[in-house]
Amino acid sequence: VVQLTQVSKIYSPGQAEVRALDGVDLSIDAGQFVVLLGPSGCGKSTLLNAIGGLDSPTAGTVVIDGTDISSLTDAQLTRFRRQKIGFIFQFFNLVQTLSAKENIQLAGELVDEPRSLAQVLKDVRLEDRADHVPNQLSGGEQQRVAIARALIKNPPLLLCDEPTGELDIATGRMILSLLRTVTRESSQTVLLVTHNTAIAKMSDRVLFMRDGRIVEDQVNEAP
Amino acid sequence: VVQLTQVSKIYSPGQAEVRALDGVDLSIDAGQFVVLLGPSGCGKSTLLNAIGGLDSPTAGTVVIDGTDISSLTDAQLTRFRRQKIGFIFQFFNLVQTLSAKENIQLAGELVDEPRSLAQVLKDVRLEDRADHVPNQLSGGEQQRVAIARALIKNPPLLLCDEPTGELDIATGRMILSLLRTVTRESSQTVLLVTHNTAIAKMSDRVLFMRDGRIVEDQVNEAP
Ligand SMILES: Nc1ncnc2c1ncn2[C@@H]1O[C@H](COP(=O)(O)OP(=O)(O)OP(=O)(O)O)[C@@H](O)[C@H]1O
Ligand SMILES: Nc1ncnc2c1ncn2[C@@H]1O[C@H](COP(=O)(O)OP(=O)(O)OP(=O)(O)O)[C@@H](O)[C@H]1O
Ligand SMILES: [Mg+2]
Ligand SMILES: [Mg+2]
Repeated sequence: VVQLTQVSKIYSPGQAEVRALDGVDLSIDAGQFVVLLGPSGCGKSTLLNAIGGLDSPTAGTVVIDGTDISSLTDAQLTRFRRQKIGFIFQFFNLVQTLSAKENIQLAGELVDEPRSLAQVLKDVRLEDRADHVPNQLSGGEQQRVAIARALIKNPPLLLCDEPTGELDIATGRMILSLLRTVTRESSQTVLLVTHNTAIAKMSDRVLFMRDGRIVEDQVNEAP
Repeated sequence: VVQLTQVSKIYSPGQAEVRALDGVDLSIDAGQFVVLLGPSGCGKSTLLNAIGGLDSPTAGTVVIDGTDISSLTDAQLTRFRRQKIGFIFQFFNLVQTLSAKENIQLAGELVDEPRSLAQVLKDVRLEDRADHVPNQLSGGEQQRVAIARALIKNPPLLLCDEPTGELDIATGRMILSLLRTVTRESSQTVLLVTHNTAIAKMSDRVLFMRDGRIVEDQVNEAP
């Protein structure tokens, strides 16, 4: 499903050069639930953005479902991303003028077979906040809208960037087991960045990143 | 230093009423390091905003250092807040067009005796990212800019809203012990919202919130 070969991303603000990704090789099989850990600034979000086609790498190739995404036109890439990839951003990216329900519905309309809106609202425990716009929601509630927005699309590939950063321990655990169950039922492939080491135990594989490289790759025998 | 009496905050978006704060009584002595825990949506950020004078409560009084902040004019409240209160927001609120260094410097210029810019940059480990603007920083790096911006002011009262939500375990622990040490040296009063229960053990007092009320208040004998 996901095949990265020598992917690098190099920024040069001023004189100094930042190697956010430094020759990453990675392949992820269909249906795997993979967790990505690493210190702040090591390149996790940059990697997710490269896989999701949101940012083009400086070097290397990204192949999703057999398609080299750098060969797509902008219009093709947008359609590919809408259909195939669900994204939970680190800072949510909610539409500020739409309610929680409308933010989620908008995502569901992008695909042919979305999940039910009522069900995903219930899954993330936001039924009684459905009509609130983002600035009428707490930090954790906004994060849960972002999670529901990705889930409703029922995408083959789900990329999650610290989906429980604003949640208390109990709510975080509830959300992580929801992601685990829902994606297993419809055999979705998941790459999830987290600092919550408890989830690493629930995953199929755990990757460790440091300074733009994947330095460890552990398979969990019995998640 | 902080004295709240029957503070409530009630929103009424549409028909339903949300009691974000529901009659909160709270007093915090000078130099105390107090941690605030509670599930997502229970009113933690609303409480911090009420104490920091960023949002006026529907009922009740907020007294800081003997001053009832609802009696201040807008201009007086702004000056009071700049001088007396440091704030680490849940979503950082960085100035997007300024570099990390400039964001921090701006805060230091608000007070008479700021800490050294070079020192706070070193404290949060961002010396080599000082010239990056927010969109050239990772999530955790932006959070650390927000932390340095509050620290440089050396404020008598420091309000922190989940200051380690975007940080990995190790960086989070480093930041929390920095906050603990720095505020103890200059006997600052701290109210810190967190989901990181390890810090609760390092604090003087732990408050638990639920549905807009403080339901537990535990003193740590030997933090
Ligand atoms: N402008 C608003 N209008 C209506 N309801 C609001 C508004 N702002 C906040 N709320 C509600 O008030 C409650 C308390 O919000 P608050 O942001 O204080 O929660 P919190 O404890 O900080 O949660 P989190 O841990 O998720 O950040 C939430 O349920 C939220 O939906
Ligand atoms: N536009 C940019 N210009 C220069 N450097 C950048 C830019 N964007 C990101 N960086 C740098 O690239 C590195 C990797 O950033 P990335 O956002 O991938 O980190 P991360 O692992 O997601 O960290 P966090 O856990 O803090 O979110 C960081 O050190 C950051 O400063
Ligand atoms: Mg990140
Ligand atoms: Mg909050």
